[in-house]
Amino acid sequence: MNAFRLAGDMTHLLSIILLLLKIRATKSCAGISLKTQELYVIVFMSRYLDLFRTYYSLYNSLMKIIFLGTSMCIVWYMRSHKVVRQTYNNDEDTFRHFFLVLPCFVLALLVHRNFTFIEILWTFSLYLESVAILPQLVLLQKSSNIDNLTGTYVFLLGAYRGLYLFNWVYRFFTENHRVRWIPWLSGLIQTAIYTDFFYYYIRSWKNREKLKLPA
Amino acid sequence: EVLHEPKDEL
Repeated sequence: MNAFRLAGDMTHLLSIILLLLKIRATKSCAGISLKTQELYVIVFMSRYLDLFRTYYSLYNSLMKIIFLGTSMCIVWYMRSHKVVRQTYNNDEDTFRHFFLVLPCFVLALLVHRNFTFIEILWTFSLYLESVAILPQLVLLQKSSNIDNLTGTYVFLLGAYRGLYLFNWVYRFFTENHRVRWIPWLSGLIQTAIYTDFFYYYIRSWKNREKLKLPA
Repeated sequence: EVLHEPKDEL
């Protein structure tokens, strides 16, 4: 495993830890999109189906279990925890899952490498992950008060796939793999969606201002 | 040549 990949995974892990920390410490999920979190549960469930079928490494299996467990834990907090759920921005988190899940599933049925159950779900998970942040970004645009933890959470979540792009470039030149259009393009689109957010996040950090996204 | 895509990533 190269440094980009490890940095990407650690960034991803850190973003989740930060979100759980925010929820547990402040007993609030204000500014967090339940839609995005639920999409992540779908992403992880469809991608990590191979968890009990193919063994890669202890690291790989552990990380998959952590991502599955924490994503479900976050959704549980937002939906069922009696204090946390009252802080959820129900009225502003209006993006519909359906409009992302259905097109991604149809696309996975049309564009994939092999027509097998596992492969279609794996492809679907990559397509869905690339757009899963959209409800969160829409919610942030509507929020006038984005707290630091939420801003940094989204930043780390975006940076993770960006680091994977470097990892893919590195692997392409150092390993004997073929061109992998599906993860590469999905990852590129995923990172591109964050571009605007990155710009405003870094600007607010440099100027020591509160983060605010233009509507 | 590797026949299948490596799915060793997360």
